[in-house]
Order: sequence, then C-alpha cells, then structure tokens
Amino acid sequence: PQFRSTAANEGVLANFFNSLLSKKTGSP
Amino acid sequence: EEDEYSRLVMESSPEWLRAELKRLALELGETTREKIQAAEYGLAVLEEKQQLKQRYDDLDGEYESVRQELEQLKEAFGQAYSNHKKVAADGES
Amino acid sequence: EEDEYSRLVMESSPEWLRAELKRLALELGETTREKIQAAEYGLAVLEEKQQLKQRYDDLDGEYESVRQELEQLKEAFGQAYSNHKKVAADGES
Repeated sequence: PQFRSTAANEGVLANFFNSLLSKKTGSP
Repeated sequence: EEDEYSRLVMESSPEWLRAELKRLALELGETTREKIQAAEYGLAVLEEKQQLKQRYDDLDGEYESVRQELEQLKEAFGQAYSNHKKVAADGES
Repeated sequence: EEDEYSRLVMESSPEWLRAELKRLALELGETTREKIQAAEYGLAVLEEKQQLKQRYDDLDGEYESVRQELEQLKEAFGQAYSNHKKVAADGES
C-alpha cells in the first residue's frame, strides 16, 4: 500500500500493529 | 477448490478429520507467530522512523540558524567593505 | 489446555470435528490476511524511513558546507578587522 504516512496515519498504523499483538493468539 | 475441500470434510472419516484438525492447528500457530513478528517489526520501524524525523527537524533548525547568521555576516561584510572604499575615496580627495 | 483440547478432539463426534475444522480454517484465513497486511505496512514504513534517511544525509551535507563558509567568513572578517586596526594605528603614529 503506497501511503504517505504522516503523523496521523502513523498513529493509525501503530494502533493496527498493536491490535495484532493484543489480539488473542490463534490457539485452536 | 473450496467446494472440493468442503466435500472432503463432509465425506471423510473421523480419523482424517482429526489429522486435518491437528494440521490446521499447527499451521494456525505458526501463522500467528509470523503475524506477531511482523507487527513487532512494523512497530519497531515506525518508532525508528519517528526518531529519525525528530533528528531531521532538529538539524533543519540548526541549518536555518547557521544560514541566517551567514547572511547577516555577508551583509555586514558588504557594509564594511563599502564604508572602507568611501573612506579611502574621501582620504584621496 | 492443549491436552484438554486433544482429548476433546479424540472423543468428539464427526459433526463437532467438522464444525471445529471450519472454525480453524476461517481463523487461519483471517490470521494470514493480517500477517500479510502487517508485512506490507512494515515494508512501506521501512521504505519511507530509508527515503527520510537520504533527505537527512543531504541536509547534513548542506549544513556542513554552510557552517564551513560561515567559519571562513568569520576568519576573513577577523583578519580584515585587525588589518584595519593596524592601518589606523600606523596612520595615527
């Protein structure tokens, strides 16, 4: 995804990454 | 392909289902680890980029102040030089 | 917990196994998509960081040259000023 990551969507990006980390790990 | 798989799931024996379940569970575990790794890496690069941006802004500020100081000194030098020439001309006359 | 799960897999009916298989397949699909998304974003931020680093290095080069020019002009100014004072002193004497 070509995006110009300004400060604003850097925050969005950080939230996205953090959501992946906090999400319940994929245990069956 | 998906239909093929669904048919397989519907028709297969409990043994096949159990083996398939174990396989998927392993694959899900590995994919989850890779996902977490990618997210941690992304966060780290984001952090580094923000720190670099701060260093860039600091350097830009320093650059601007040195550039202005140079402009002022050039002006002062020009001023002093023309004064000097005027004095020399007056002196001669 | 894993043992509990394995026991469940061993004892459950084919219907349960099929439902569980579908659930895992869905979760695996979502986790795979998230992993790919995180990797793409991570690469994009890495690229932006490298571009910013290039801009930083360019600015650093400009800063160095302006700083040197300022040093040289200060020296020239100092030189001109002491010459001027010497000439004035000679003139007086």
